[in-house]
Amino acid sequence: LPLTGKTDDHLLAEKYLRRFYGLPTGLRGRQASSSDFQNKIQQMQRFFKLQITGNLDDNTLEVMKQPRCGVPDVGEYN
Amino acid sequence: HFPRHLKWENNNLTFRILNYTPDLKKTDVDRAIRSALNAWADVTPLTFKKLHEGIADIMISFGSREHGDYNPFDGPDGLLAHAYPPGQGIGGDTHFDEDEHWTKDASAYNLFMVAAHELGHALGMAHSSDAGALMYPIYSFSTGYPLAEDDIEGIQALYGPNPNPKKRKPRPDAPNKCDPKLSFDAVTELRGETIIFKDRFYWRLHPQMTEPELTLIKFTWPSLPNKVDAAYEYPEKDLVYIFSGIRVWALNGYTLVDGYPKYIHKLGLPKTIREVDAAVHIKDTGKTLLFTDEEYWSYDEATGTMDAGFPRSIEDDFPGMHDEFDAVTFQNGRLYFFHEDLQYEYSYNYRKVIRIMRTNSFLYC
Repeated sequence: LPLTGKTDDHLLAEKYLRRFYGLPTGLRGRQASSSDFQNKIQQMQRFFKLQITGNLDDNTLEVMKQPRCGVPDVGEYN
Repeated sequence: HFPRHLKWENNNLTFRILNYTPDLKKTDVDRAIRSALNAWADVTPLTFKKLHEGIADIMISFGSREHGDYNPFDGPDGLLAHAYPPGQGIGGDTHFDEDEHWTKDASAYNLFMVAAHELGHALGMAHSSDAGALMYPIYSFSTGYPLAEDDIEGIQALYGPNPNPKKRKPRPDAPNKCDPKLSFDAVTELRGETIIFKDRFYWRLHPQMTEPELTLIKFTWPSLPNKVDAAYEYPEKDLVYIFSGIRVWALNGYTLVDGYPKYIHKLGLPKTIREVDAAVHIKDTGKTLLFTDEEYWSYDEATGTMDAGFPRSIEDDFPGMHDEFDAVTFQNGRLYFFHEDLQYEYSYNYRKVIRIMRTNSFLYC
């Protein structure tokens, strides 16, 4: 089967972090969005007690693909 | 809790089930929801009355994709359900994704388990990072009372305890790897990683990672029991054997091998043996050592038979440690024996203890 491209994993992670960790959307400049992304990954890794790397490693992706509740892990749900 | 510790000001709440999934009988859905509410009611002063019409505090419904709240579901798997914290209007409302297959057993997504989690949100509970808690965000199936200590502490911080408490044994929270009193149930290698079983969980240790990963056993291997007594890897066949009570399971990676579980007595153990405490395969000799109480057995993997002259005394053949072990593993020519909160690094060649350390140091504590 074709391997999932890096882009697909990144998109999945972005969607996940936006939904559950409040990753900001919209145009904020490359540097700002890249550091937000890394911070949010770290926040997610901290929550799930994964190794805190700030990188989208295999273990982090594996957790992101698990079936779960739709309520965010941080902040209020409204 | 959610920000501002949102909670219901009144302890007598109403709920209404607006529609039903075709996956289950109506009575099964009613029972799942009622049981989920009772799990929370058992430990708080909250009561729940069912309404059949009008507006209830907690409105429960099944819907798919965009279902009217601008928080759409996503088809099968992924998001399973969501619920809103206590409040007016949509507050307390609980929605289940109809694109999931809902069941009353473990064959698909168990409605009772998901409902108990979502109703926790409807009462003011946010997500827990404790993998043993009901309010952990990732789905898992288990039997028995669904709330862990973490969940009970959380809900009672909002509403207080039940003035007429029912006798309920909460699930234990996830084990703390740095607990100085930590003991293991079983340890094995699995394709270059080390798997450590403790209660309903296991840690996965990868040589290139400094942080062990904790997961529910049932999450990875739904057909394994919640408690493991012993485990060992037989690398020649790429199999890991898991012992619990009088049964043994064989795993090929993460897949259960056909024909298992089998009785441990098929290995040649007498029927008086009701469980194996620890097990380890020694590659150099091709033998598997099985520890039961104060004795151990030697099993020849090649012939599939117990070696003659066994059982033998643990204390006699492995001096300087204990007469019983919780877990044993073999790494880099050394045996690691675990007894309660201590581990013994033992040289198999020189037949002596090299080091004694705390069990939790195996998890880098």
